[in-house]
Amino acid sequence: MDMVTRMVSERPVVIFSRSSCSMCHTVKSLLLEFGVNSSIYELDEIPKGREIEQALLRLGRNPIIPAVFIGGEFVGGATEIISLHLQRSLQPMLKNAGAL
Amino acid sequence: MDMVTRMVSERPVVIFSRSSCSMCHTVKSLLLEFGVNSSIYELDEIPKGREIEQALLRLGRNPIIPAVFIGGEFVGGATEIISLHLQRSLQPMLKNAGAL
Ligand SMILES: N[C@@H](CCC(=O)N[C@@H](CS)C(=O)NCC(=O)O)C(=O)O
Ligand SMILES: N[C@@H](CCC(=O)N[C@@H](CS)C(=O)NCC(=O)O)C(=O)O
Ligand code: FES
Repeated sequence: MDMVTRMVSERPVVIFSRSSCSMCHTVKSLLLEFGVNSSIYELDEIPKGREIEQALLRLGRNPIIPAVFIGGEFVGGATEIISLHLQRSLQPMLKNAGAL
Repeated sequence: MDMVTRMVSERPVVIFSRSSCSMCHTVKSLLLEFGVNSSIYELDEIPKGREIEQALLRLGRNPIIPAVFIGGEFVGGATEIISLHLQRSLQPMLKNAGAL
């Protein structure tokens, strides 16, 4: 099983990020405000960061961060998350995944 | 003279950026739309990128990118440039610096 596939099935909300990226910061803060306890992987800080990067590229993500997975499914980057939020679709999605 | 100080006095508009950063992309596109011929330095692509990073940190910029200089003066990052644009103050500033 792909490394990323295994990681994203372990928790309701998984975010791949870089600590230096302000777009990632926006997405992390937004989910935090919802009260979600996301699993956050800072690719610039963890040993297997490069490996995960490669796996995300293979999944078709480019550019790769932020990458948000809800309920094991790839949902999107900052644009998608913010637009789901504006459409009021984000909270139901989080509830269904057991994140709220 | 500080390396950055010299670089920013050479052209009316100078942007320090990273090619991978979408916030930097937004700022570069915005200035391009104005018809400005900015001097763009991608810190992740040029040999003296690390040196410039250090110089920007010494100038008190943190986080450092994007960093926009107009007429040799530090104006701000993405937030400042976008807010100046919304206040209709950006174009006059560019004109005064001879960038338009
Ligand atoms: N439209 C995407 C933009 C994603 C993007 O451009 N991410 C940049 C960082 S801001 C990136 O991954 N750059 C390549 C890298 O950091 O490896 C989104 O909404 O998330
Ligand atoms: N509020 C600042 C945000 C600047 C920021 O957070 N920049 C990030 C990249 S998006 C940064 O420089 N991170 C550290 C680094 O890349 O060295 C702005 O509007 O420009
Ligand atoms: S690195 Fe600047 S917005 Fe992502």
